Amino acid sequence: IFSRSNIDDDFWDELEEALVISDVGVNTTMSLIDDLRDIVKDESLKEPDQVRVRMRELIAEMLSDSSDFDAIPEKEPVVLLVVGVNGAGKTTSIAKLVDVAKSEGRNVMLAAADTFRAGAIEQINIWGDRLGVPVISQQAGSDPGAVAFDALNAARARNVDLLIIDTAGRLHTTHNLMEELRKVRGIVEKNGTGFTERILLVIDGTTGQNGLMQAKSFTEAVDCNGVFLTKLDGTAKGGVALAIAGELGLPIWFIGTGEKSADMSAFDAEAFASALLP
Amino acid sequence: SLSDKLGGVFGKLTNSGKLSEKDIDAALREVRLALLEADVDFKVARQFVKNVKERADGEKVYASLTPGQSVIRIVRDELAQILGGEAVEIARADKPPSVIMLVGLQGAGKTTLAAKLALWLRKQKHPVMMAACDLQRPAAVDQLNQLGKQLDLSVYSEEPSSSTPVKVAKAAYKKAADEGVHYLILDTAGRLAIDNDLMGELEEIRDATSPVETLLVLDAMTGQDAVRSGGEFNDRIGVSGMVLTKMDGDARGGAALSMRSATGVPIKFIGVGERPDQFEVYHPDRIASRILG
Ligand SMILES: Nc1nc2c(ncn2[C@@H]2O[C@H](COP(=O)(O)OP(=O)(O)OP(=O)(O)O)[C@@H](O)[C@H]2O)c(=O)[nH]1
Ligand SMILES: Nc1nc2c(ncn2[C@@H]2O[C@H](COP(=O)(O)OP(=O)(O)OP(=O)(O)O)[C@@H](O)[C@H]2O)c(=O)[nH]1
Ligand SMILES: [Mg+2]
Ligand SMILES: [Mg+2]
Repeated sequence: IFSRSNIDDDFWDELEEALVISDVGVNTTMSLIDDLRDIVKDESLKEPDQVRVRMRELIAEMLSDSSDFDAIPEKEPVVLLVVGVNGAGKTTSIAKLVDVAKSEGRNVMLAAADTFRAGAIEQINIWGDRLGVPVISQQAGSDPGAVAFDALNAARARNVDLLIIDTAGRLHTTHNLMEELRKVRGIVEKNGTGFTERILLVIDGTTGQNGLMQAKSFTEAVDCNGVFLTKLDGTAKGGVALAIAGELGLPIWFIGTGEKSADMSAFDAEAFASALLP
Repeated sequence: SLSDKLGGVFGKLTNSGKLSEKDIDAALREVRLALLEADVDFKVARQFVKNVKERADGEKVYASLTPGQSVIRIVRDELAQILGGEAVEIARADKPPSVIMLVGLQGAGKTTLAAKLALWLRKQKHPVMMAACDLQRPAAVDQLNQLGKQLDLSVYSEEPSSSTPVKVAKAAYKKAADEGVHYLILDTAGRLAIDNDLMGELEEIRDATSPVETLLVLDAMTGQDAVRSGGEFNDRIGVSGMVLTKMDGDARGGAALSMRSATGVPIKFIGVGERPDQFEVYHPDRIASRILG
């Protein structure tokens, strides 16, 4: 009657390894494995494949956004403030969102509020040009809050459906830059009448456990609503998304899969779970 | 921190000073978890702990009166062995210019580093030139040209729509040679290690300019993908050194330990900010203490 279970120590070790090498992190991995061990007992699972399938379900559940909070609401004008650490992919992700929004017939406008980095304004201007959307900008070195303020007025005047504000990359540990970001967000809040505000956090999919620190700090500073997880077209699995969703309840909205404006998709929890644990 | 965790593991024991195999294993488990939390590669962490265990057994740590401190010391030594090493040198070519090629994943900090490196070399009285070989990212050429202008550093670039990265590299080399430039720094486009065509392009640039240094630019916050990608860059084009960027943040930097352990490539510099002067020659103990927490 007693078939020797193939769910042995080796099995659990392999499962732990699969999750950790995908950047799920030790804490999240251990808590998932604990839950799964209980499930194996309660449901008397005997086959490794069955357990793997259940793990994928647990992961998908963790990542499913149970809120009916729309990422980018359809029937109302939206101002989207895009934030995140240096090089995460903010400017490029904005181009991708413009691509989708335009295909949905929305009237889109961009604000070049990264007034600091060399070539930043030129970079977003090229995207605006390629995608056929206006970019509000001032000269390099100007106050990002002033650009945001200008853009909101221009967007209202031109009946824009979606205004996306690009900001400079910054590390969440650099106090004065996080203060600057709070200020820009404050300006958006005060002057965003007529617009529904959304704060999008861009996280590089190759990031390790620091991704959770980023999500915590940026959310604490400017109340991020959702995440755009980039660079998943490489070999990184983006497992830090689990801790971000699990510990902070911050939903993953979009994923980036390349450098062109078409290279993104809406986040699919099941697909992500299967890619994490094939 | 790891010392606190090990203190916790050994603190529960009586003062008999006699530890069991189980106690040492509990301590080693804490070391492994600490490494994984610091983004150290899974396999590198496992091997590291094996080495620590061997030394702990060999040194009879189980008989020590302060086993926690002994384990910490062994861990620190093992880290120092992997991370430490030769002093930083930038290689010199037999005849100038010496070419330094910067490579790495998208957004790691290559273009910013080009200016930092150029500034550092000029401070040492070397005539330098940077070449804008990223023709793909929107305004990448503008970015490098602006940095050059800000610092009064010479930049060689061509119109992206009518050139190729290899052409730019060759032309820059010729101009640098004609002008007696000591160091030519090639900024390249970020790329995936698994992109066969783009890795081929890098090989072409390398073959055309024979760099004395090919520096892999690695973001300090990189997770488990570090060795997967970095190892592939090394296998395909050969990497002579690494630069760890964004070390002014709070990423633990385990990726550096992983790459160093897995490929032997030395860490030469670190980036500690966005400004061109926020650039330092690497010191092994910096990463060791970050990983230990
Ligand atoms: N492969 C890949 N590359 C990406 C993706 N998203 C962005 N990139 C690349 O990552 C690099 C950085 O992208 P940016 O959009 O400039 O990043 P950023 O966050 O705006 O950077 P800063 O403004 O400097 O902080 C560029 O080379 C992009 O092409 C992605 O999904 N996949
Ligand atoms: N805080 C901090 N930011 C850095 C550091 N190095 C680079 N950056 C920032 O990181 C972002 C990306 O830098 P880039 O130099 O554009 O990166 P890249 O590797 O050339 O990017 P691609 O060409 O798109 O692959 C920019 O916002 C830089 O200012 C660093 O050491 N610290
Ligand atoms: Mg940007
Ligand atoms: Mg670049």
